[in-house]
Amino acid sequence: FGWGPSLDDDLLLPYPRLRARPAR
Amino acid sequence: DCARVRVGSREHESWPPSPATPGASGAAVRTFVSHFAGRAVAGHLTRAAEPLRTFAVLEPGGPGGCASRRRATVEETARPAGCSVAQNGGFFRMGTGECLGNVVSDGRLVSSAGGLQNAQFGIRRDGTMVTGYLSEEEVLDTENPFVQLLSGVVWLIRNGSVYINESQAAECDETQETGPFSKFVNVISARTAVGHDRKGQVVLFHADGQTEQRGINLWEMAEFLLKQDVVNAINLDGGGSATFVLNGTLGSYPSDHCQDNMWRCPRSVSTVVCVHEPRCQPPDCSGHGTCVEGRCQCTGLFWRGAACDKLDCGPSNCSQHGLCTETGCRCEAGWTGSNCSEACTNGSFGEDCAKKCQCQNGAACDPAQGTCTCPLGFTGDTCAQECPLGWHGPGCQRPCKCEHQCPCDPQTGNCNLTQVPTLNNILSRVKQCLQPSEVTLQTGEVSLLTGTAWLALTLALVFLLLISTVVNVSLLWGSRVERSRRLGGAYVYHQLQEMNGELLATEKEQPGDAHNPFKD
Repeated sequence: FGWGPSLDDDLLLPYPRLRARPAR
Repeated sequence: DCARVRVGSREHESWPPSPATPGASGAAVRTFVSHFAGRAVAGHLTRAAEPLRTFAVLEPGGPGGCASRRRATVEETARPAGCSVAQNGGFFRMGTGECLGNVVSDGRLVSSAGGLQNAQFGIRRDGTMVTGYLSEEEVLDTENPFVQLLSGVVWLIRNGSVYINESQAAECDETQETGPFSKFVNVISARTAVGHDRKGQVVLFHADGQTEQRGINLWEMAEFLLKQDVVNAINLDGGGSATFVLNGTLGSYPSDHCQDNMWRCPRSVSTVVCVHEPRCQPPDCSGHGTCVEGRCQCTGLFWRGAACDKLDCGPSNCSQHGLCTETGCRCEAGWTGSNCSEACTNGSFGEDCAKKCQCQNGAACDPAQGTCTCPLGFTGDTCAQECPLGWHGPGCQRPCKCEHQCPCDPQTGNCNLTQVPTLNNILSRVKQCLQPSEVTLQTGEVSLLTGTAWLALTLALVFLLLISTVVNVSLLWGSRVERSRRLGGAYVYHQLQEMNGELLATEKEQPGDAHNPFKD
């Protein structure tokens, strides 16, 4: 099945990637 | 982004292992196309009994995948592991490939979330399935450690009830409805989940979709699982990560595009959840057995248990006098027999009574150490020595208490020895301690000795007396005669003898006359 890597384009993330909030 | 809890206990549900269902083996896979709010969604529901032996969390590309932050497609990880059914597992950092949350794979702690409060699903060594929130301390428990564990986000169902709202409060500090977390919960997309049902079977859920276009949200997934009698479940990675693999081959429709966006390609993900043929737990049967169709067949006569990790020497358990080993009871010193129920006999001691006692004089031999307990009057390691003079009692530890330090009976301690002067030492004033018999004898001797002496002495004295008497009498008599002669007074006329040598006729001897010098 040489379908090659995916584009990782369907992201479903619980937390925003950018803002890393301090652990409470 | 959530609170860290290092110690203590957090909210979670523990579901005890169900009794093994004989004959049940491997995974039961159902395929569905269901309608959620008018949207047709295809997916799979997989159940597997005896999860301790059929469920596993796998690192990407095999052991060490998390450490090397590897990513691999579910197929690449599932195939070599022999998974009948496999799905993507926990979340990971897209940029670095770092495995996020807790990961325990086949008994190995791969990574720890440090107490971050996200939804967890795991199986402990005794087969208990744990769903919910765990402190770091609970994750690292060694009493009944996790053999499989992974982290998700949102505890979907707790004890048969939807638990999404509570999760939102526990797993994220956002309160507004429109924040990313809330969107994450309510958006439709491809979804996966793991949990267990009332029969104690592990349940894997997968639904195809694409974020904001196809698929289901967490509420719809939770409702679907409740209808499938799922009791506890957590939400795992979705969107382009959602992948279902059946017997090592892709069985779902991933939403990520390939380089050629005509096509869809499965994403290289991090950890994988795997259902396989019943495996022995641990796979090597603790080194004491062979795994045959998922059951450990223990080697030797004494290894027992599903994992061949328990030694069993029978109900007597070595009669409390031994240790059960893989070769049977190893008896403590002093005991022997297959169950260590026989004490050492006839002068033997030590392990398996293999050594010979050296005790003498009827001393008791300790069956364990072989040490001798001496009878009264004897001492020494083997009780071969009599008590030294002046000591008595057990082990000759007690000094005799006799006058003039005389020795005593080594057994009783009685001072049956007395002082007696003996003839030959009377003068020397030396005292000697003698045995009663000796004493009697000596006394007898002495008395005998004394008696004889006295007798001899007496006789000698008597003899001397006699002699002296005779001498005295003779002297006395002699002196009288003398005196009488000299003293005048009565005298004796004694005719003289012939002068010139002729005897008078009267003088001629008379026969029978004792020659008596003296004649009237």
